[in-house]
Amino acid sequence: LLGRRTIDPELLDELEEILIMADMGVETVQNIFEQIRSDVRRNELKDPKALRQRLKECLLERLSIQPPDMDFRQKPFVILVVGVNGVGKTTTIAKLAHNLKKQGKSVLLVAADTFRAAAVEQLEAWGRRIGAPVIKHGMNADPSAVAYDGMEAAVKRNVDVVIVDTAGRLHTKVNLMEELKKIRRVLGKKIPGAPHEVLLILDATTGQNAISQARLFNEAARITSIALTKLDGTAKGGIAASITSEMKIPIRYIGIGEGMEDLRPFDPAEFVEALFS
Amino acid sequence: NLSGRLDAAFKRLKGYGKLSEENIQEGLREVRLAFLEADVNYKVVKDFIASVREKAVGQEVMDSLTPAQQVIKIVHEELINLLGRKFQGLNLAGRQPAVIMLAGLQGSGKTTTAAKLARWLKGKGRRPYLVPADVYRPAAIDQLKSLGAQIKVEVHPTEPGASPVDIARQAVSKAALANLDTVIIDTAGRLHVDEALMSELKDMKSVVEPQETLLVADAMTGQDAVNIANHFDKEIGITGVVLTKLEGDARGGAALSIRAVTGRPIKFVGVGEKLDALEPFHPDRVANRILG
Ligand SMILES: Nc1nc2c(ncn2[C@@H]2O[C@H](COP(=O)(O)OP(=O)(O)OP(=O)(O)O)[C@@H](O)[C@H]2O)c(=O)[nH]1
Ligand SMILES: Nc1nc2c(ncn2[C@@H]2O[C@H](COP(=O)(O)OP(=O)(O)OP(=O)(O)O)[C@@H](O)[C@H]2O)c(=O)[nH]1
Ligand SMILES: [Mg+2]
Ligand SMILES: [Mg+2]
Repeated sequence: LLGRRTIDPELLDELEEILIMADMGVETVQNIFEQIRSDVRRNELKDPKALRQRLKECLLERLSIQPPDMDFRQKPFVILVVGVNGVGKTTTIAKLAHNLKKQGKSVLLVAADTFRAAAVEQLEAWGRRIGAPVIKHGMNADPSAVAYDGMEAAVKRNVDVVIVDTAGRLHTKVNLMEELKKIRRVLGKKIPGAPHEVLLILDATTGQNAISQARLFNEAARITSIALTKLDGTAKGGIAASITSEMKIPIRYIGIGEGMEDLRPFDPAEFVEALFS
Repeated sequence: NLSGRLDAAFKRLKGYGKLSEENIQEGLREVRLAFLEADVNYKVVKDFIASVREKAVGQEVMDSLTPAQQVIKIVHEELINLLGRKFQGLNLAGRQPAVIMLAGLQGSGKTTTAAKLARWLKGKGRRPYLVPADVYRPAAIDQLKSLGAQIKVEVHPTEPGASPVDIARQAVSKAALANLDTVIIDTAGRLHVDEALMSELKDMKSVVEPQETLLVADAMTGQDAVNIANHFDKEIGITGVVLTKLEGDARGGAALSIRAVTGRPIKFVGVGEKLDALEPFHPDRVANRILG
């Protein structure tokens, strides 16, 4: 692309193709290119290099929503983790807990996925690895009851942070979204202000359905931030741009692997660079 | 929806007798947008539109249909043809016990699908044996054991820390001795670009020689579906696909992308978290979702 010496329709098509193939979505790409094309018409962009720079600025604008730091003066600080099936909720919780422990904080985990086979065992295995106790009930217990017990334990044990794992659920399943609303309410009943953070997990390989996921999870649980997982694959995670620009919800973290160290803070500039690499 | 948008695009077409390059241009543009919104891969869409254009140009507009309806009919037909008209079941002939190997990206639904397939096969009178060959993910072995218990299907007693290839080999021998006729191997989720893990899968395949190597793919996968499917097919060789989580509102364009790039049939779809939520693939359902 940098080899081209003039801005021509082919160059614009090529750039559009890159963004669509990055899962940025037709509407978002069209909006961005409306801006770009008007800049080109007004002769504000001299060459392909300037065009590419302008494009990156447009993308950065959409992605640079800075999340406020988590206020750990709230004790316990309660994080509720939600998302559809298989996106990486449980693994991201382990990574986050490990990170917080490295910062010297005490962490309690709550196994509120009472539905899926071996979900509790999975979180317990992670809990042992990172040194965080896990509050659990038996399989098919009421997740709200586990959430409530988790809050009681967090207060009793005077922990700094408590992270609640929930079952994967499709955002279109009304009864499951109602269950999530109930879990959220119950957390707040026991600890005023809880949950202080509602983290939506999105899989970077997901296409436009991520927008529907973000909307419906936000309606049900009031999402405060997002973690975008599996960016160590070849998917670019362009859905992030549509979601942050449309819903103004910040992306806090990215997942780049299956180990407990594989969590990074989201860096919009790095993300934009990766779109074009 | 698409038919509404095509009606608008073709408003000016009333009174013309034939579909031509010019008059279907805008209509095809609407189809392209709908397909991209449905997550069909950019390049697959390009090829698809080209073949639709070829079939549409020169066609007489039928009296019973509006031009929009006619174009939709051509698109729908082409989509069904591409997705695969006939249900292609599991090929379990040849050496017994038959072996089915499941592979795919992390979290796509392999372990759940393994149990669903076991339940399906049991219902068809076969005697399945579930093999947990994922020794990496915490509690993965427990997960398959728990699912196996739910449907009363025997699960291989995999020891954590064993080698996946050895597990697979031993499981097939054990199944033969126990007179179980269908071995279903659940493997660890892996990236298509992880050379070591793709190589492990290749080794496993050459040792157990499965009749079926099924790519388990998430229906909400975006543009990368082409990349993923291509790598799994080129490096491992797949015989079919299971598309999971289709009961949500994902448009499922990945189905067309995967089919277009590998030519392999989508054999089953996952339509829920419970073990009875597995259906033989029917192109109509997915075609209608992609068309929106
Ligand atoms: N490559 C890669 N794999 C990941 C990442 N995050 C999670 N995974 C893997 O994705 C799979 C699913 O992760 P889980 O943590 O079980 O996902 P979940 O959302 O809790 O799943 P459910 O509870 O079943 O809905 C596991 O194999 C994880 O190791 C990531 O950032 N990169
Ligand atoms: N809604 C829905 N969820 C499904 C379907 N199939 C599987 N799941 C769920 O998706 C999540 C991941 O399923 P798993 O079977 O653990 O996926 P996996 O591919 O084995 O994951 P890894 O072993 O970590 O790669 C679980 O929450 C399953 O219950 C489906 O058809 N619909
Ligand atoms: Mg989980
Ligand atoms: Mg699994």
